[in-house]
Amino acid sequence: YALQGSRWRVKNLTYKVSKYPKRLKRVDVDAEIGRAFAVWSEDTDLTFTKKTTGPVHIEIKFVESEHGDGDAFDGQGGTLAHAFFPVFGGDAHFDDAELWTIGSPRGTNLFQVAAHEFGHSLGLSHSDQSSALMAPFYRGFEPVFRLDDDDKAAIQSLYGKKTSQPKPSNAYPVTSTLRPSYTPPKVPLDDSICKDSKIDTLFNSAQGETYAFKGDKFYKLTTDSVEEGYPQLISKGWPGLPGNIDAAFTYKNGKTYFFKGTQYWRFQGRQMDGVYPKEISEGFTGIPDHLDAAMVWGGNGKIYFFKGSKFWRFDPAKRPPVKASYPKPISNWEGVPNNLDAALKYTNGYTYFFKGDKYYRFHDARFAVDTATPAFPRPTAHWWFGCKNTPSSTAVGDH
Amino acid sequence: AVQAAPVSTTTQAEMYLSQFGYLPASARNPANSGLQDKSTWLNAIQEFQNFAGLNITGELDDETLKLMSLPRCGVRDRVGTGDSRSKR
Repeated sequence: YALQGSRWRVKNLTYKVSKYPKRLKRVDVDAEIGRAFAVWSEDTDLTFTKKTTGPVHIEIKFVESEHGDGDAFDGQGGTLAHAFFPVFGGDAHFDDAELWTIGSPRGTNLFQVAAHEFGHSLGLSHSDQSSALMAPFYRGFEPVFRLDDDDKAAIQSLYGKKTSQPKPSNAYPVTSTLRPSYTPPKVPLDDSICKDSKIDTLFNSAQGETYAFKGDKFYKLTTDSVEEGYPQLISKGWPGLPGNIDAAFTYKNGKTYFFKGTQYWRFQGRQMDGVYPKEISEGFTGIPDHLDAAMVWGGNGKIYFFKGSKFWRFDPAKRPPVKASYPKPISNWEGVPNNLDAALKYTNGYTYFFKGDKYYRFHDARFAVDTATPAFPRPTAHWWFGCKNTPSSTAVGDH
Repeated sequence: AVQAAPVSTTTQAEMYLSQFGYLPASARNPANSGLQDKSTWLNAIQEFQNFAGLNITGELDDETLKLMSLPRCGVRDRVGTGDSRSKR
Protein backbone atom coordinates (compact mmCIF):
# COMPACT_ATOMS: atom_id res chain seq x y z
CA TYR A 1 0.00 0.00 0.00
CA ALA A 2 0.99 3.60 -0.26
CA LEU A 3 0.04 6.58 1.84
CA GLN A 4 -0.33 10.04 0.38
CA GLY A 5 1.01 11.76 3.50
CA SER A 6 -2.04 13.39 5.05
CA ARG A 7 -4.81 12.11 7.27
CA TRP A 8 -7.72 13.40 9.32
CA ARG A 9 -6.98 14.48 12.86
CA VAL A 10 -10.40 13.29 14.01
CA LYS A 11 -11.87 9.83 13.72
CA ASN A 12 -15.53 10.83 13.68
CA LEU A 13 -16.09 12.14 10.18
CA THR A 14 -19.18 13.55 8.50
CA TYR A 15 -20.30 13.44 4.87
CA LYS A 16 -23.10 14.49 2.61
CA VAL A 17 -24.15 13.75 -0.94
CA SER A 18 -24.61 17.21 -2.40
CA LYS A 19 -25.46 16.02 -5.93
CA TYR A 20 -27.09 12.65 -6.55
CA PRO A 21 -26.76 10.56 -9.73
CA LYS A 22 -29.37 10.79 -12.45
CA ARG A 23 -30.25 7.14 -12.77
CA LEU A 24 -30.42 5.86 -9.18
CA LYS A 25 -32.84 6.43 -6.31
CA ARG A 26 -31.51 8.64 -3.55
CA VAL A 27 -32.33 6.12 -0.86
CA ASP A 28 -30.35 3.44 -2.69
CA VAL A 29 -27.39 5.76 -3.20
CA ASP A 30 -27.41 6.66 0.50
CA ALA A 31 -27.36 2.99 1.43
CA GLU A 32 -24.47 2.19 -0.93
CA ILE A 33 -22.44 5.19 0.20
CA GLY A 34 -23.03 4.17 3.82
CA ARG A 35 -21.84 0.63 3.03
CA ALA A 36 -18.77 2.01 1.28
CA PHE A 37 -17.78 4.07 4.32
CA ALA A 38 -18.40 1.06 6.56
CA VAL A 39 -15.61 -0.75 4.73
CA TRP A 40 -13.17 1.63 6.42
CA SER A 41 -14.78 1.63 9.87
CA GLU A 42 -14.77 -2.17 10.14
CA ASP A 43 -11.13 -2.43 11.26
CA THR A 44 -10.56 1.04 12.72
CA ASP A 45 -12.29 3.41 15.13
CA LEU A 46 -13.33 5.66 12.25
CA THR A 47 -17.02 6.59 12.16
CA PHE A 48 -18.91 8.28 9.32
CA THR A 49 -22.08 10.25 9.93
CA LYS A 50 -24.35 11.34 7.12
CA LYS A 51 -25.53 14.96 7.16
CA THR A 52 -27.83 16.71 4.75
CA THR A 53 -26.91 20.30 5.48
CA GLY A 54 -24.04 22.36 6.81
CA PRO A 55 -20.33 21.81 6.50
CA VAL A 56 -19.02 18.26 6.41
CA HIS A 57 -15.64 16.62 6.12
CA ILE A 58 -16.33 14.70 2.90
CA GLU A 59 -18.65 16.07 0.22
CA ILE A 60 -19.83 13.66 -2.48
CA LYS A 61 -21.02 14.71 -5.94
CA PHE A 62 -22.11 12.95 -9.11
CA VAL A 63 -21.11 15.25 -11.94
CA GLU A 64 -20.16 15.15 -15.63
CA SER A 65 -17.25 16.47 -17.74
CA GLU A 66 -15.76 19.72 -16.42
CA HIS A 67 -17.19 20.23 -12.94
CA GLY A 68 -15.13 22.99 -11.40
CA ASP A 69 -11.98 21.31 -10.08
CA GLY A 70 -10.04 21.40 -13.36
CA ASP A 71 -10.06 17.62 -13.66
CA ALA A 72 -12.83 16.97 -16.17
CA PHE A 73 -14.50 13.59 -16.45
CA ASP A 74 -14.30 11.80 -19.80
CA GLY A 75 -17.68 10.17 -20.34
CA GLN A 76 -18.49 6.49 -20.02
CA GLY A 77 -15.45 4.29 -19.30
CA GLY A 78 -12.00 5.76 -18.78
CA THR A 79 -11.94 7.65 -15.52
CA LEU A 80 -14.82 6.66 -13.24
CA ALA A 81 -14.32 8.93 -10.25
CA HIS A 82 -11.71 10.78 -8.26
CA ALA A 83 -11.30 11.95 -4.69
CA PHE A 84 -9.14 14.39 -2.81
CA PHE A 85 -6.76 13.44 -0.03
CA PRO A 86 -7.46 14.82 3.48
CA VAL A 87 -5.03 17.71 3.04
CA PHE A 88 -7.05 18.79 -0.02
CA GLY A 89 -10.45 18.40 1.65
CA GLY A 90 -11.40 14.74 1.12
CA ASP A 91 -14.25 15.34 -1.36
CA ALA A 92 -15.24 12.55 -3.76
CA HIS A 93 -16.55 13.12 -7.30
CA PHE A 94 -18.20 10.43 -9.43
CA ASP A 95 -18.58 10.66 -13.20
CA ASP A 96 -22.33 10.69 -13.74
CA ALA A 97 -21.84 9.64 -17.36
CA GLU A 98 -21.11 6.15 -15.99
CA LEU A 99 -23.92 3.67 -15.68
CA TRP A 100 -23.82 3.38 -11.88
CA THR A 101 -25.41 0.17 -10.65
CA ILE A 102 -26.09 -1.59 -7.38
CA GLY A 103 -25.60 -5.34 -6.94
CA SER A 104 -25.52 -5.98 -10.68
CA PRO A 105 -22.81 -7.17 -13.09
CA ARG A 106 -24.07 -4.55 -15.56
CA GLY A 107 -22.58 -1.05 -15.56
CA THR A 108 -20.19 0.11 -12.86
CA ASN A 109 -20.69 -0.95 -9.28
CA LEU A 110 -21.21 2.13 -7.12
CA PHE A 111 -20.29 0.49 -3.81
CA GLN A 112 -16.90 -0.77 -5.02
CA VAL A 113 -15.89 2.51 -6.64
CA ALA A 114 -17.13 4.57 -3.68
CA ALA A 115 -15.24 2.41 -1.18
CA HIS A 116 -12.08 2.90 -3.27
CA GLU A 117 -12.56 6.68 -3.54
CA PHE A 118 -13.18 7.04 0.20
CA GLY A 119 -9.82 5.34 0.70
CA HIS A 120 -8.32 8.40 -1.00
CA SER A 121 -10.52 10.70 1.09
CA LEU A 122 -8.91 9.10 4.15
CA GLY A 123 -5.31 9.42 2.91
CA LEU A 124 -4.55 6.26 0.95
CA SER A 125 -2.83 6.34 -2.43
CA HIS A 126 -3.03 3.62 -5.06
CA SER A 127 -1.63 0.24 -4.14
CA ASP A 128 0.44 -1.87 -6.52
CA GLN A 129 -1.21 -5.00 -5.12
CA SER A 130 -3.80 -6.06 -7.68
CA SER A 131 -5.94 -7.71 -4.98
CA ALA A 132 -6.21 -4.48 -2.98
CA LEU A 133 -9.29 -2.28 -3.06
CA MET A 134 -6.85 0.61 -3.52
CA ALA A 135 -5.50 -0.80 -6.79
CA PRO A 136 -6.46 1.81 -9.41
CA PHE A 137 -8.25 -0.38 -11.98
CA TYR A 138 -11.94 -1.27 -11.87
CA ARG A 139 -12.13 -5.05 -11.93
CA GLY A 140 -15.83 -5.59 -12.54
CA PHE A 141 -18.64 -6.43 -10.18
CA GLU A 142 -17.65 -8.60 -7.21
CA PRO A 143 -20.73 -10.04 -5.50
CA VAL A 144 -18.81 -10.80 -2.31
CA PHE A 145 -16.64 -7.99 -1.07
CA ARG A 146 -13.74 -8.50 1.31
CA LEU A 147 -11.25 -5.82 2.20
CA ASP A 148 -7.73 -6.96 1.35
CA ASP A 149 -5.10 -7.24 4.09
CA ASP A 150 -3.07 -4.64 2.19
CA ASP A 151 -5.91 -2.12 2.57
CA LYS A 152 -6.41 -3.03 6.23
CA ALA A 153 -2.73 -2.48 6.98
CA ALA A 154 -2.87 0.84 5.13
CA ILE A 155 -5.87 2.28 6.95
CA GLN A 156 -4.68 1.01 10.32
CA SER A 157 -1.30 2.60 9.78
CA LEU A 158 -3.09 5.95 9.58
CA TYR A 159 -5.89 5.54 12.12
CA GLY A 160 -4.88 2.59 14.29
CA LYS A 161 -6.66 -0.66 14.94
CA LYS A 162 -10.22 -0.91 16.14
CA THR A 163 -10.54 -0.77 19.91
CA SER A 164 -13.51 -1.96 21.89
CA GLN A 165 -13.25 0.86 24.39
CA PRO A 166 -15.75 3.71 24.08
CA LYS A 167 -14.18 6.89 22.85
CA PRO A 168 -14.30 9.81 25.29
CA SER A 169 -14.83 12.44 22.61
CA ASN A 170 -14.61 13.17 18.91
CA ALA A 171 -11.08 14.35 19.27
CA TYR A 172 -8.45 12.12 17.83
CA PRO A 173 -5.37 12.09 20.02
CA VAL A 174 -3.33 14.10 17.59
CA THR A 175 0.10 12.69 17.02
CA SER A 176 2.48 14.50 19.28
CA THR A 177 5.23 16.30 17.46
CA LEU A 178 7.42 15.68 20.45
CA ARG A 179 7.53 12.04 21.29
CA PRO A 180 6.03 11.60 24.75
CA SER A 181 3.93 14.15 26.60
CA TYR A 182 6.59 15.18 29.02
CA THR A 183 5.50 14.81 32.62
CA PRO A 184 8.23 14.29 35.21
CA PRO A 185 10.05 11.20 34.08
CA LYS A 186 10.26 8.09 36.16
CA VAL A 187 13.75 6.82 36.72
CA PRO A 188 14.16 3.20 35.74
CA LEU A 189 15.11 1.10 38.75
CA ASP A 190 18.15 -0.12 36.89
CA ASP A 191 19.48 3.08 35.38
CA SER A 192 22.33 1.53 33.40
CA ILE A 193 20.51 2.50 30.22
CA CYS A 194 20.74 6.14 31.33
CA LYS A 195 24.50 5.93 31.61
CA ASP A 196 24.87 4.25 28.25
CA SER A 197 21.76 4.68 26.13
CA LYS A 198 23.13 3.08 22.96
CA ILE A 199 20.77 0.23 22.16
CA ASP A 200 20.94 -2.84 19.93
CA THR A 201 17.43 -2.67 18.51
CA LEU A 202 13.94 -1.32 19.10
CA PHE A 203 10.69 -2.73 17.77
CA ASN A 204 6.94 -2.74 18.29
CA SER A 205 5.13 -5.94 19.10
CA ALA A 206 2.00 -6.87 17.17
CA GLN A 207 0.05 -5.51 20.16
CA GLY A 208 1.74 -2.12 19.81
CA GLU A 209 4.11 -2.44 22.79
CA THR A 210 7.58 -0.99 22.26
CA TYR A 211 10.68 -2.89 23.37
CA ALA A 212 14.33 -1.85 23.44
CA PHE A 213 17.02 -4.54 23.42
CA LYS A 214 20.49 -3.97 24.81
CA GLY A 215 22.98 -6.76 25.38
CA ASP A 216 21.20 -9.65 27.09
CA LYS A 217 18.44 -7.42 28.52
CA PHE A 218 15.25 -5.83 27.21
CA TYR A 219 13.20 -2.85 28.31
CA LYS A 220 9.48 -2.34 27.82
CA LEU A 221 8.86 1.32 27.08
CA THR A 222 5.94 3.45 28.18
CA THR A 223 5.00 6.64 26.35
CA ASP A 224 7.74 8.55 28.13
CA SER A 225 10.08 6.15 29.88
CA VAL A 226 10.74 2.54 30.88
CA GLU A 227 8.01 0.49 32.52
CA GLU A 228 8.60 -0.57 36.10
CA GLY A 229 10.18 -3.97 36.51
CA TYR A 230 12.53 -3.65 33.57
CA PRO A 231 15.11 -4.50 32.32
CA GLN A 232 14.57 -8.23 32.15
CA LEU A 233 16.57 -10.96 30.49
CA ILE A 234 15.88 -11.51 26.77
CA SER A 235 16.21 -15.25 27.39
CA LYS A 236 13.28 -14.95 29.83
CA GLY A 237 11.08 -12.77 27.62
CA TRP A 238 11.74 -14.56 24.30
CA PRO A 239 12.85 -18.10 25.19
CA GLY A 240 15.47 -19.36 22.74
CA LEU A 241 16.54 -15.91 21.56
CA PRO A 242 20.16 -14.89 22.22
CA GLY A 243 21.35 -11.49 23.42
CA ASN A 244 23.15 -8.83 21.37
CA ILE A 245 20.52 -8.78 18.63
CA ASP A 246 21.40 -6.72 15.54
CA ALA A 247 17.94 -5.80 14.27
CA ALA A 248 14.24 -6.62 14.68
CA PHE A 249 10.84 -5.74 13.29
CA THR A 250 7.25 -6.95 13.48
CA TYR A 251 5.67 -7.54 10.09
CA LYS A 252 2.01 -7.14 9.13
CA ASN A 253 1.54 -10.92 9.62
CA GLY A 254 1.96 -10.22 13.35
CA LYS A 255 5.26 -12.10 13.55
CA THR A 256 8.45 -10.57 14.94
CA TYR A 257 11.76 -11.23 13.21
CA PHE A 258 15.08 -10.94 15.03
CA PHE A 259 18.45 -10.79 13.28
CA LYS A 260 21.90 -11.52 14.64
CA GLY A 261 25.05 -12.16 12.64
CA THR A 262 24.19 -14.51 9.79
CA GLN A 263 20.98 -15.81 11.39
CA TYR A 264 17.40 -14.84 12.09
CA TRP A 265 14.60 -16.01 14.38
CA ARG A 266 10.83 -15.70 13.93
CA PHE A 267 8.51 -15.33 16.91
CA GLN A 268 4.74 -15.25 17.24
CA GLY A 269 4.40 -13.12 20.32
CA ARG A 270 6.82 -14.58 22.87
CA GLN A 271 6.93 -18.05 21.27
CA MET A 272 9.42 -19.15 18.65
CA ASP A 273 7.46 -19.78 15.46
CA GLY A 274 9.12 -22.97 14.20
CA VAL A 275 12.68 -24.24 14.07
CA TYR A 276 15.09 -21.33 14.37
CA PRO A 277 17.64 -19.87 13.86
CA LYS A 278 17.80 -19.93 10.07
CA GLU A 279 20.29 -18.29 7.77
CA ILE A 280 19.46 -14.76 6.61
CA SER A 281 20.71 -15.72 3.15
CA GLU A 282 17.96 -18.37 2.96
CA GLY A 283 14.99 -16.53 4.43
CA PHE A 284 15.86 -13.04 3.25
CA THR A 285 17.54 -13.50 -0.11
CA GLY A 286 19.47 -10.41 -1.13
CA ILE A 287 19.86 -9.07 2.41
CA PRO A 288 23.36 -9.04 3.93
CA ASP A 289 24.47 -10.60 7.24
CA HIS A 290 25.51 -8.58 10.28
CA LEU A 291 22.80 -5.94 9.88
CA ASP A 292 22.66 -2.61 11.68
CA ALA A 293 18.90 -2.04 11.68
CA ALA A 294 15.61 -3.10 10.13
CA MET A 295 12.09 -1.73 10.05
CA VAL A 296 8.77 -1.87 8.24
CA TRP A 297 8.41 1.58 6.79
CA GLY A 298 4.99 3.20 7.20
CA GLY A 299 5.28 4.94 3.82
CA ASN A 300 4.69 1.71 1.89
CA GLY A 301 4.63 -1.20 4.36
CA LYS A 302 7.79 -2.72 2.91
CA ILE A 303 10.77 -3.96 4.94
CA TYR A 304 13.95 -1.89 4.97
CA PHE A 305 17.34 -3.17 6.12
CA PHE A 306 20.29 -0.93 6.96
CA LYS A 307 23.98 -1.73 7.14
CA GLY A 308 26.90 0.67 7.06
CA SER A 309 26.15 3.36 4.50
CA LYS A 310 23.60 1.32 2.53
CA PHE A 311 20.00 0.18 2.71
CA TRP A 312 17.97 -2.55 1.04
CA ARG A 313 14.20 -2.72 0.40
CA PHE A 314 12.67 -6.17 0.82
CA ASP A 315 9.23 -6.99 -0.57
CA PRO A 316 8.23 -10.60 0.19
CA ALA A 317 5.52 -10.45 -2.46
CA LYS A 318 7.99 -9.78 -5.29
CA ARG A 319 10.41 -12.10 -7.10
CA PRO A 320 13.18 -11.32 -6.44
CA PRO A 321 12.23 -9.66 -3.14
CA VAL A 322 15.14 -7.21 -3.44
CA LYS A 323 15.31 -5.26 -6.69
CA ALA A 324 18.57 -5.13 -8.60
CA SER A 325 18.76 -1.39 -7.94
CA TYR A 326 19.56 -2.08 -4.25
CA PRO A 327 21.51 -1.44 -2.10
CA LYS A 328 21.16 2.33 -2.20
CA PRO A 329 22.93 4.94 -0.07
CA ILE A 330 21.39 5.83 3.29
CA SER A 331 21.99 9.45 2.27
CA ASN A 332 18.77 9.08 0.24
CA TRP A 333 17.03 9.34 3.63
CA GLU A 334 17.85 12.99 4.08
CA GLY A 335 19.54 13.67 7.42
CA VAL A 336 19.77 10.02 8.52
CA PRO A 337 23.34 8.96 9.43
CA ASN A 338 25.24 5.83 8.37
CA ASN A 339 26.04 2.99 10.76
CA LEU A 340 22.69 3.02 12.54
CA ASP A 341 21.88 1.01 15.66
CA ALA A 342 18.12 0.76 15.27
CA ALA A 343 15.16 1.94 13.20
CA LEU A 344 11.53 1.95 14.27
CA LYS A 345 8.14 2.90 12.93
CA TYR A 346 6.68 4.06 16.24
CA THR A 347 3.02 3.86 17.21
CA ASN A 348 2.56 7.62 16.65
CA GLY A 349 3.23 7.08 12.94
CA TYR A 350 6.69 8.61 12.86
CA THR A 351 9.83 6.73 11.84
CA TYR A 352 12.76 6.97 14.22
CA PHE A 353 16.42 6.17 13.66
CA PHE A 354 18.84 5.55 16.53
CA LYS A 355 22.60 5.86 16.55
CA GLY A 356 24.81 5.91 19.63
CA ASP A 357 23.08 7.84 22.39
CA LYS A 358 20.98 9.93 19.99
CA TYR A 359 17.92 9.51 17.80
CA TYR A 360 16.43 11.15 14.70
CA ARG A 361 12.73 11.60 13.86
CA PHE A 362 12.04 11.14 10.15
CA HIS A 363 9.21 12.90 8.35
CA ASP A 364 7.89 10.26 5.95
CA ALA A 365 6.04 12.65 3.65
CA ARG A 366 8.94 15.10 3.35
CA PHE A 367 11.56 12.35 3.16
CA ALA A 368 13.80 14.11 5.59
CA VAL A 369 14.70 14.24 9.25
CA ASP A 370 12.16 16.46 10.94
CA THR A 371 12.84 20.03 11.90
CA ALA A 372 11.70 20.79 15.43
CA THR A 373 12.82 22.34 18.69
CA PRO A 374 14.89 20.94 20.21
CA ALA A 375 16.54 19.86 16.99
CA PHE A 376 17.25 16.30 15.97
CA PRO A 377 19.26 14.31 16.83
CA ARG A 378 18.06 14.31 20.43
CA PRO A 379 19.38 12.34 23.40
CA THR A 380 17.67 8.95 23.58
CA ALA A 381 18.15 8.71 27.36
CA HIS A 382 15.94 11.72 28.06
CA TRP A 383 13.19 11.26 25.48
CA TRP A 384 12.84 7.47 25.30
CA PHE A 385 14.05 6.17 28.63
CA GLY A 386 12.87 9.04 30.84
CA CYS A 387 16.26 9.43 32.45
CA LYS A 388 16.55 12.20 35.03
CA ASN A 389 19.40 14.66 34.95
CA THR A 390 20.19 13.94 31.34
CA PRO A 391 20.13 16.63 28.64
CA SER A 392 16.98 17.01 26.51
CA SER A 393 18.92 18.46 23.64
CA THR A 394 22.18 17.78 21.88
CA ALA A 395 22.71 21.50 21.27
CA VAL A 396 25.60 22.92 23.29
CA GLY A 397 24.35 24.88 26.28
CA ASP A 398 20.72 23.99 25.58
CA HIS A 399 19.88 21.55 28.32
CA ALA B 1 -23.09 9.56 -23.83
CA VAL B 2 -19.52 10.40 -24.71
CA GLN B 3 -17.44 7.24 -24.60
CA ALA B 4 -13.87 7.38 -23.28
CA ALA B 5 -11.60 6.23 -26.10
CA PRO B 6 -9.40 3.20 -25.48
CA VAL B 7 -5.68 3.90 -25.34
CA SER B 8 -4.28 2.74 -28.67
CA THR B 9 -1.79 5.34 -29.86
CA THR B 10 1.50 6.66 -28.53
CA THR B 11 -0.03 10.10 -28.00
CA GLN B 12 -2.90 8.65 -25.97
CA ALA B 13 -0.44 6.58 -23.93
CA GLU B 14 1.65 9.69 -23.38
CA MET B 15 -1.40 11.53 -22.07
CA TYR B 16 -2.30 8.58 -19.87
CA LEU B 17 1.18 8.35 -18.35
CA SER B 18 1.17 12.10 -17.81
CA GLN B 19 -2.29 12.08 -16.23
CA PHE B 20 -1.46 9.35 -13.75
CA GLY B 21 1.91 10.63 -12.64
CA TYR B 22 4.40 8.51 -14.55
CA LEU B 23 5.51 11.20 -16.95
CA PRO B 24 6.37 14.69 -15.77
CA ALA B 25 4.61 17.37 -17.80
CA SER B 26 7.98 18.91 -18.64
CA ALA B 27 8.92 15.80 -20.62
CA ARG B 28 6.45 16.84 -23.29
CA ASN B 29 7.41 19.40 -25.87
CA PRO B 30 4.31 21.38 -26.85
CA ALA B 31 6.03 22.54 -30.04
CA ASN B 32 5.89 19.12 -31.65
CA SER B 33 3.84 17.14 -29.13
CA GLY B 34 6.80 14.81 -29.00
CA LEU B 35 8.96 13.60 -26.21
CA GLN B 36 12.28 15.27 -25.68
CA ASP B 37 13.84 12.55 -23.63
CA LYS B 38 13.66 8.94 -24.76
CA SER B 39 14.86 7.56 -21.45
CA THR B 40 12.12 9.48 -19.60
CA TRP B 41 9.55 7.88 -21.88
CA LEU B 42 11.02 4.41 -21.45
CA ASN B 43 11.22 4.86 -17.70
CA ALA B 44 7.59 6.01 -17.55
CA ILE B 45 6.34 2.93 -19.40
CA GLN B 46 8.49 0.66 -17.25
CA GLU B 47 7.24 2.31 -14.07
CA PHE B 48 3.64 1.84 -15.16
CA GLN B 49 4.27 -1.79 -16.11
CA ASN B 50 5.99 -2.41 -12.79
CA PHE B 51 3.19 -0.79 -10.82
CA ALA B 52 0.50 -2.66 -12.73
CA GLY B 53 2.28 -6.03 -12.40
CA LEU B 54 2.87 -6.40 -16.15
CA ASN B 55 5.97 -7.72 -17.87
CA ILE B 56 8.44 -4.86 -17.85
CA THR B 57 9.22 -4.51 -21.54
CA GLY B 58 9.46 -0.74 -21.76
CA GLU B 59 7.31 -0.98 -24.87
CA LEU B 60 3.70 -0.10 -25.53
CA ASP B 61 2.75 -3.72 -26.12
CA ASP B 62 -0.81 -4.99 -26.37
CA GLU B 63 -0.97 -5.98 -22.72
CA THR B 64 0.08 -2.50 -21.61
CA LEU B 65 -2.36 -0.72 -23.94
CA LYS B 66 -5.15 -3.05 -22.82
CA LEU B 67 -4.56 -2.20 -19.17
CA MET B 68 -4.38 1.50 -19.97
CA SER B 69 -7.81 1.19 -21.59
CA LEU B 70 -9.48 -0.27 -18.48
CA PRO B 71 -11.90 1.91 -16.51
CA ARG B 72 -10.08 3.25 -13.50
CA CYS B 73 -9.86 5.81 -10.73
CA GLY B 74 -8.81 9.27 -11.83
CA VAL B 75 -6.36 9.81 -8.97
CA ARG B 76 -2.69 9.69 -9.93
CA ASP B 77 -0.81 6.48 -9.17
CA ARG B 78 2.35 8.39 -8.44
CA VAL B 79 1.39 11.06 -5.96
CA GLY B 80 3.81 13.97 -5.77
CA THR B 81 5.48 13.11 -9.05
CA GLY B 82 4.71 16.18 -11.06
CA ASP B 83 7.57 18.19 -12.43
CA SER B 84 9.36 18.04 -9.13
CA ARG B 85 10.00 14.43 -8.20
CA SER B 86 10.90 13.71 -4.62
CA LYS B 87 14.43 12.65 -3.90
CA ARG B 88 13.76 8.94 -3.43
